[in-house]
Amino acid sequence: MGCVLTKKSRRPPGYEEPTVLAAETPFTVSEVEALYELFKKLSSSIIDDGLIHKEELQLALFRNRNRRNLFADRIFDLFDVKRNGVIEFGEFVRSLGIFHPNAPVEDKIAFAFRLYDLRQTGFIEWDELKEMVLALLHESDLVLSDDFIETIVNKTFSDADTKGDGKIDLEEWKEFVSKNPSLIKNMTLPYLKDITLAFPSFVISTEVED
Amino acid sequence: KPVSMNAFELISRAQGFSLENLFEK
Repeated sequence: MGCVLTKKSRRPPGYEEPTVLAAETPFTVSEVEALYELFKKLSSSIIDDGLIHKEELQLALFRNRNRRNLFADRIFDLFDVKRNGVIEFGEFVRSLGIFHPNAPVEDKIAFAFRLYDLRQTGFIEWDELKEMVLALLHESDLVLSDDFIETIVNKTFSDADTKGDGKIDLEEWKEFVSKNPSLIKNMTLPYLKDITLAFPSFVISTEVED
Repeated sequence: KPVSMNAFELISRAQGFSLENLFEK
């Protein structure tokens, strides 16, 4: 008996049909298929199992698999919706959908809140904000005095923590972003609109019409 | 000297806090 390896059987665990993902995200079917090309590349960079491991995400973001980064850790945790230690294709597409230029702003605001709520308490706390500032300074090899960093964090809290309870809740965050819309600029990746140009190989193999 | 810098603004602008590198070839 022969063994026929069909295209379907080669799909990794967690693979979801592009038509399903396109219906639930701002992406078209073609764009989801192009994202699959990107996903395949990322998910085979260290362990070729069709799943993105944390080291693979770090490698893609920083060209270094061993360099721990606060942002990469948070992104990984938020993308890993099932919390099983890997990012599956469906999780990858749904999460990236939030970064699409056409995604609802409310989704971007909520995602940024969860990103900055480092310990997932439902609040952005003073020490979390300071930790993020320290992380970005470390990232950029910038040195600022602790006093200066705390002044910046204090000032930000005095503007954003309108209830004055020492922590920023989602409601305060939404209000703060509405006054400072540039804060969610990093929640939009214009590149996602051109994803089919970046990964054109799918055009030859695409099975579904948009 | 008043500080007008916003900590979230700093974070959101930081290169290391961006997903853009995912798309670099």
